Amino acid sequence: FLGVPKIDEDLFDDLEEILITADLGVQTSDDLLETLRQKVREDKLHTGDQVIEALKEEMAKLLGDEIVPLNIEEGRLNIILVVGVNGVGKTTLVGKLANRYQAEGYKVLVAAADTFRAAAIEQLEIWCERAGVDMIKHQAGADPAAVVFDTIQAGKARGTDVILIDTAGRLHNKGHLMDEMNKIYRVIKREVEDAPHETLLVLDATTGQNAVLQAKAFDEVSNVTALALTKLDGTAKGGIVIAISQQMDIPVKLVGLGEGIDDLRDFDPSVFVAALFD
Amino acid sequence: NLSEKLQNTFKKLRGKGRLTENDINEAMREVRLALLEADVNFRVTRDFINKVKEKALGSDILESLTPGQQVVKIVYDELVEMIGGTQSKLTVSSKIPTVIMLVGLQGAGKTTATGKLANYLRKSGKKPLLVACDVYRPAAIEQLHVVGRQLNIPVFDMGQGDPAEIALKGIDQALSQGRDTVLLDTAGRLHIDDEMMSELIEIKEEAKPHEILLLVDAMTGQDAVNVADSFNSQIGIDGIILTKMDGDTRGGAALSIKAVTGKPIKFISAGEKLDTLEPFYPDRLAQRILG
Ligand SMILES: Nc1nc2c(ncn2[C@@H]2O[C@H](COP(=O)(O)OP(=O)(O)OP(=O)(O)O)[C@@H](O)[C@H]2O)c(=O)[nH]1
Ligand SMILES: Nc1nc2c(ncn2[C@@H]2O[C@H](COP(=O)(O)OP(=O)(O)OP(=O)(O)O)[C@@H](O)[C@H]2O)c(=O)[nH]1
Ligand SMILES: [Mg+2]
Ligand SMILES: [Mg+2]
Repeated sequence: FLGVPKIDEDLFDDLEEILITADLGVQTSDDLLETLRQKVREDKLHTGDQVIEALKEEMAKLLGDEIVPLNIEEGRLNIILVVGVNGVGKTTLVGKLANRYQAEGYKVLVAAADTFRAAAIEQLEIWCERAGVDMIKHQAGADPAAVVFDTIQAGKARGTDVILIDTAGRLHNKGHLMDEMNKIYRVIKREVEDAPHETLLVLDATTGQNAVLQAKAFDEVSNVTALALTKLDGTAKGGIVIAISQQMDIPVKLVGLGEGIDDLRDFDPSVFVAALFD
Repeated sequence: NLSEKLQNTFKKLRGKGRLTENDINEAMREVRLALLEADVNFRVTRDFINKVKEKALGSDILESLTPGQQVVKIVYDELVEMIGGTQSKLTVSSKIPTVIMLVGLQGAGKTTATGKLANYLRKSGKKPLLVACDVYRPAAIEQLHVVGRQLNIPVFDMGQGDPAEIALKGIDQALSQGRDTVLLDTAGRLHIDDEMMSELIEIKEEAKPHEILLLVDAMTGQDAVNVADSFNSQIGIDGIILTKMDGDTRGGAALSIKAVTGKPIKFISAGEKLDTLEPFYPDRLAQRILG
């Protein structure tokens, strides 16, 4: 289908199918295609290939065009809060990040703030052992904000560089759970200046339009600063992040490409966009 | 919502007198938008719209005083029919134990559903045994034990052994303990992971489950058809459980999956607690998808 010489409605129909099937959603897809039609009208694009290249550029533009690092600085206690709905890959991501920062020479401490789900603490403990980092936990059923508070105090005392906070999965339409998240967020804000330096919303690449609602709701209670897109090793394209980028100014910073500790990549917009056309 | 949008569409068209096929196309655009926004698959939506348009044109809609309402009814009825009837019946084997295998992508809700299903079966007089066939995920076995403890339902595990062997030993255990239903919790896996799908085929061949249930997260987008179609063609599924329906996702993936596999949605999981498994009602899901 690439190498198509002429620009006609068939081309635009095919592109619409690619975009919608990639979970960009109707609105974002329509906006992108309209931008292309405009360029065609202004005689700026003459072949199907040029239209496709222009489409990729427009998408990369929406995604911010460059790799953005996590907000980690030397010489301070950095706090990364990991949030998201159930089962998206938060605990696994915390394990991967702990491993990465440990390997880069940072002193890492993990907060086991999912005190609710069956064996959540045990699961995280195994990841911390694999990464070679310490973990602060309370008993199951404890107040997650208390775990966070204790971890921050321990971090200050030990000269920790990076604290990673794993939280319980929660659906964003559950008011009491989002209140709990807001409480955790405020504890962090109060205890450390400029913290959390990163509130990472984890999104499952298989998720459809609901991801936009997730981003808005979590942003409201915990000031989301970056997105992590997991399970991109499946067949889902994760295009919903383009829709989110269009509506909110939140960069995608990380990608999960598997269940192993090293299956973590920095988000590269052009690589991501190219993959939408595979 | 769709009803209101269609009322508006037809209100604008009203002044022109008789409705034409083009006017119906206008209404179909609204329906298409609603379905795509609800995560119904692109091609499933296209086929659905074609069917509905045909029905609309075949009806007396062009003469109707309330075309908007009529279109909504045609769409709703077609949706309910496509999604399928209420069939929460699980296969029960005449020779115990009945073996039920839960499969699906990572994080879909299998381990939790294993407990929920066991709880549900116990309420109807069954004696379930949970079997831990996920030997990969950190603390997966412990998670199933916690679930079993919370329900006071026995759990069988053999640590990180061979899942097919664990399933067989679990079935032996059920027989020796007088348990009549075995629930196999399997590891989350990708449909494109050949090694893991081979493992699933092996578990199936050894344990010979009477019921294979595919767990699908209700917020799954366009990829739902790929996953369901692949699992169904590789191991064959008997039914689907839609999870996390206590969220606010519209759940269009359900329609896509039913349309592509023809397999019934048997249960809805709507909560994290172990008593939140419900039978599936197609009319409620139809309402939800239409928003
Ligand atoms: N294929 C694949 N699987 C992943 C990825 N990230 C996580 N997983 C798997 O997804 C499942 C859920 O991961 P968790 O880390 O437990 O997810 P979570 O968000 O912490 O879940 P809750 O705490 O229950 O809300 C596990 O089976 C992980 O191994 C990924 O990038 N690719
Ligand atoms: N709100 C809600 N959460 C659910 C539901 N079903 C499962 N969960 C949650 O979703 C997350 C994942 O559930 P699991 O049972 O661990 O999923 P899984 O399919 O076994 O995951 P893997 O074994 O890693 O593939 C947990 O946080 C569960 O509590 C549901 O119906 N509603
Ligand atoms: Mg977790
Ligand atoms: Mg599991």
